[in-house]
Amino acid sequence: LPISDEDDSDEFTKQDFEFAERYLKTHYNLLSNPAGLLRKSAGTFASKLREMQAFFGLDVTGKLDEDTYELMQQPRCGVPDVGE
Amino acid sequence: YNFFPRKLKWPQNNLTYRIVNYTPDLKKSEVDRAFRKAFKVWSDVTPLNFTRIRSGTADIMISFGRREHGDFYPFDGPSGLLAHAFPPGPNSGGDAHFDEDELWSTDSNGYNLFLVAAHEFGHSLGLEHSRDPGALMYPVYTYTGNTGFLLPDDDVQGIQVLYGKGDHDPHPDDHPKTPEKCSPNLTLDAITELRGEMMIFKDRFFWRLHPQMVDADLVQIKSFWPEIPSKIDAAYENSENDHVLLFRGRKFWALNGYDIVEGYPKKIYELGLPRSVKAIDAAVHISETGKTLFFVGEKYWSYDENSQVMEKDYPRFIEDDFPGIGHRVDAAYQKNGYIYFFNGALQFEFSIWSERIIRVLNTNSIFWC
Repeated sequence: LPISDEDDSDEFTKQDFEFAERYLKTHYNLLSNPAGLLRKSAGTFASKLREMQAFFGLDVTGKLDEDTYELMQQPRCGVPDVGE
Repeated sequence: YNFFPRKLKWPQNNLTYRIVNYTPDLKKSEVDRAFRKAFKVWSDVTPLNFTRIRSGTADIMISFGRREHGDFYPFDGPSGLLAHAFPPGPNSGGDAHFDEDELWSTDSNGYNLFLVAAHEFGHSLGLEHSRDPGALMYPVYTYTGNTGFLLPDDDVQGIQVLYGKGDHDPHPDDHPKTPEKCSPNLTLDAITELRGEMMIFKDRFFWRLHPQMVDADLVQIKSFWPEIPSKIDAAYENSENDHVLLFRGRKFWALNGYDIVEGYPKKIYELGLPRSVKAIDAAVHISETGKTLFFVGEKYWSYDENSQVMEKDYPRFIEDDFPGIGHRVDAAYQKNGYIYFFNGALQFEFSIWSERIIRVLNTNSIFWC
């Protein structure tokens, strides 16, 4: 529900990103990346995030935003959302 | 609805299941019943039959476990991952696992075991997750009530692609469809503002529409307020006390955010409506005057929120005071000096000041369709 006149910060911590990464690994088959390929993994993270945002009808940005992060925190089934 | 790759399904219609262990959160009989009801959800709409065995290996082995529980797909402690199941196949195929770190319940506390099990058994039979937020196979947990569960139409269509129809569906015409906000025939049950957002009610859902957003979030009423009925007649916001009031039949609830205000539900005749009124069609609060209008059939009443009494000389005919909007109202809200009356697939923008209709719009134009 809209929170009445409280401001809410919208930056994400390292832990938030790690949580989001775990979520995408579990449900969107984001593969663990060997160290050192950060740039490539960033692309994979963004493309998997876009897959998740498309599945749930969110704005497909490939960037972690508030709606996406909020949805990731909702209790759910552990089966992946994309068939592998 | 979606299927697993290669549309995995069971080659036979007669399937066995075994409850390998139990959760301490519930009595064994409650667990047995939850699983039995969950299988019935699927056997009612297909030719599938489920038989429980108490030893040996069943097609669908059901167990509770926490963290790493033997299948390399660890659970994660309270909330988060609730359960998972494997698609049809030998060995672990079809098996369903429930996270023991959750609080399992037979109601809206914690997580309702029947609802989660019905979802997981959908996987055990070959359904993947659905994108339809009203479907049982939607991945995010939504409490949809404790009695009278009806398998949503999306799930029925999916499972019948795999196994065909049964011949004993007790509710063949009642499988709820998720409303389409841009349907040209969209009609509404109720509508209200809430702290600047719009809440647009239809069947067991409401859309949340933020003024700056085009996309509306579709949410199930029960997932916000488990005690509220899964369909409402009317709603309005009294912004003076930050309450939203929801009406169903002769009862109404006052909500403050997620919480139901103490002392509710109350009866609509406590507002001064005659006892002959069984339900109201629509309600709208006019902040400029402090009055709330209640629409019932062809008439309407005016309630003074300050003095908390129904005004004299009411009811009046809708047509007399709001000419042109028709003889009944499905839903109504007011904004910037206009009242928007919804009647079927049309909405009428009525100017409070000039007391006449300014525009006639499609109901679905509220979603920018």
